[in-house]
Amino acid sequence: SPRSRAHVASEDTNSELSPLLWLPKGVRRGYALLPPLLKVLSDQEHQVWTSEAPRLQPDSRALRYMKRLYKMSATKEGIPKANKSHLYNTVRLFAPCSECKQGPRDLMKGDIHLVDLLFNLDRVTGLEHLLKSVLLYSFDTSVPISSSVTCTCHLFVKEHDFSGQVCPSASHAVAFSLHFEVRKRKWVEIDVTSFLQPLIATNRRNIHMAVNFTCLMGDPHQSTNLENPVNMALVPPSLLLYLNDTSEQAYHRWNSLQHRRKIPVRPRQRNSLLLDPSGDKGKETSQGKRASRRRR
Amino acid sequence: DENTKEAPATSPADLSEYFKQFVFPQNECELHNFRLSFSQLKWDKWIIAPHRYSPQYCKGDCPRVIRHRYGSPVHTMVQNIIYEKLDPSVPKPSCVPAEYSPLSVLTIEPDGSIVYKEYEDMIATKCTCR
Repeated sequence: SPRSRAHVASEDTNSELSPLLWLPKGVRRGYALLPPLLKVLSDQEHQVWTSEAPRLQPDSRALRYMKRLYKMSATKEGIPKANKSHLYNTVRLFAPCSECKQGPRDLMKGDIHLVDLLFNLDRVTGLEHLLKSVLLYSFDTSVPISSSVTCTCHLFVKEHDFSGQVCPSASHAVAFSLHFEVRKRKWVEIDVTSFLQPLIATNRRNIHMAVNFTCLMGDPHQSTNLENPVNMALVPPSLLLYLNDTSEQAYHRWNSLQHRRKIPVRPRQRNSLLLDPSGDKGKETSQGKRASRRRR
Repeated sequence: DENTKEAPATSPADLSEYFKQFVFPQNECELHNFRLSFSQLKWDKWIIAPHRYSPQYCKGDCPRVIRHRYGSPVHTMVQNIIYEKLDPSVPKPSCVPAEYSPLSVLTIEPDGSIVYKEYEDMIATKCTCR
């Protein structure tokens, strides 16, 4: 399995490098920058590194999304921006790695868009703690512009039961409904933090779920009737994990902020845990307004 | 006391000689710019951003009498005394980074997933002697 391979590789690397350059015991190979830094430092490894097996290439849409997130989170020089609204120092985007064909037993009555997804989270290390998880849909814009769309998303987490079935059966489910203007969005993020938290907290390496995502034209709030379903050419969603890496190599924003701040820290109400990658500026809550007015 | 014996008590010209030993070195310890691109290391296949990285570095001589100018601890002076008076095999204080700033890196993992991570201490921003 990929996991055992990575493990073996790290042992190999250690045995070939001079002991001075060995990874400290217990440090997993998952720190993207460390292994190549160590390899470049021991010259004889350099050729080996360049000839390593090619990496799987991510989807261009996913790359575009993460480049945008990078621009929002870091300056041109690559230094993390000092805005205080986000706690994460790691964001991982996973594409689903396989889809199961649906058996008759699995289809729910009336579901036509049930997609089965498997995410492999091997790259998440033990020191990366989950803050938020999002299912990320990208839209192609073939839907008529300036239309209002209402979507509902049914999410089923699947557990492997040992009845020998290749695809596991559904275990527990949750339904989301959201409404947005297609004109503005290329991406739709569905916050599934509370839903996936128990799974990820138990260090589950594979998350298996089925998603039913259907969209109708119109806006239920403005009493327009929801009309015929919108045929959205949907790419299966990616899974976005916002994490706080507590390892030494990771940047700990709060440490450096506290270090710089001379006046004692006053507890302040934070109105949002995380930077909103889609670019919406956080709306200041009335409490926030009052606090800033009082400060003024 | 030995030194004071040397100090000329009368002519100003000799005084300037005497104080010259406390003047800071011409190429004193300071931060130098250094900028690299990940393509030079052939890493641009998997490091998506940033394209360029300026780690900087510290270089220069450390003066004998060091105090607050470099924010050096008192130990630095003691090390100089050990080097000069007791054991020349003990190295003189070196010009090293004193403060860093972090760096955000966007990389493609071997399994094709994408990771944004903020790394601590990746860009030297200040130098010291110690």
